Amino acid sequence: TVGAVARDRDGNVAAATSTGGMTAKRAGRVGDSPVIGAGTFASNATCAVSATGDGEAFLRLSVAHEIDARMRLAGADLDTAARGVVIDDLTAIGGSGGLIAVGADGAISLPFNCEGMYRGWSREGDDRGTAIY
Amino acid sequence: MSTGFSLAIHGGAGVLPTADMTQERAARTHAALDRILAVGEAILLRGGSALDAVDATVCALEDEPLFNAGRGAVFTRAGTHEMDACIMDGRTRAAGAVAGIMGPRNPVRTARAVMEATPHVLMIGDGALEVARAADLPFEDADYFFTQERRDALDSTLAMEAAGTLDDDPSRRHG
Repeated sequence: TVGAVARDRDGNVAAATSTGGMTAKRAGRVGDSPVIGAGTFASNATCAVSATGDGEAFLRLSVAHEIDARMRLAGADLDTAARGVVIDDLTAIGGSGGLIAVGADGAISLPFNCEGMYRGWSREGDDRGTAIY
Repeated sequence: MSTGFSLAIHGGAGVLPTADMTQERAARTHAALDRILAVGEAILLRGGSALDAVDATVCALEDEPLFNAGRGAVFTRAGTHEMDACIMDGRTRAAGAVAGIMGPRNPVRTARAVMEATPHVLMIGDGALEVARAADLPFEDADYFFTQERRDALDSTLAMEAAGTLDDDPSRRHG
């Protein structure tokens, strides 16, 4: 699975995800990537999210929308919301994986609860990098 | 509130275990992430939209066989490819998604065509392929998506399943 999230100079956010799914998956099996609110989500009111990992777990938790809801309804900041869902909730149901998220304020969060996640980030005039583990 | 752009990309969480990751492989992966990050940065630096940035960046990720999407996607147990993709615009909450398709070189472009050329959000199979053809998107045959590494992963997974030795390594579930 691959994905990107962005916040442009006008403050608009967007997300995109694409995947081959799981090795040796049954024909017809679909994971979280194409399901809005599970593996992919974007709203200028809060954030944009693209997820990767155990698709069934991300579907059951509605991961991407859950992050939006915690920011919108509980006033959580992006990283608190994203980490809470991935490190606490996803782990609690035995799911594994990670996600990338950008906030309407330009904040970036890249949590994962497995060995690693291929990732890159760039904030204009600020931090830029790539990492694996 | 920052006025500059922010961009993040991922190539999946099913990373090779540390023990299997050679320095050469790690260097290739970092170089690919760096090159693809620059695709999105170039669009954002000239004032482009977040939507165009994620569209172009995910296309570049799909074209990179190191990652599980587009060229280099994993195989189903039948030895075929079934790809899914999605794009969403935070300005309007417009969204397009496709599932279970094989053919369009860049599945994320088909998802965008669903968003921009139909009243729907999620489309599957042949209907989604019709939208891709109507949008004149490039198609590829099965060989284009094939990589020996993914074929070997399928064969070893099926062999372990048959032998009852398939471990529950979560990264295997990540494709």
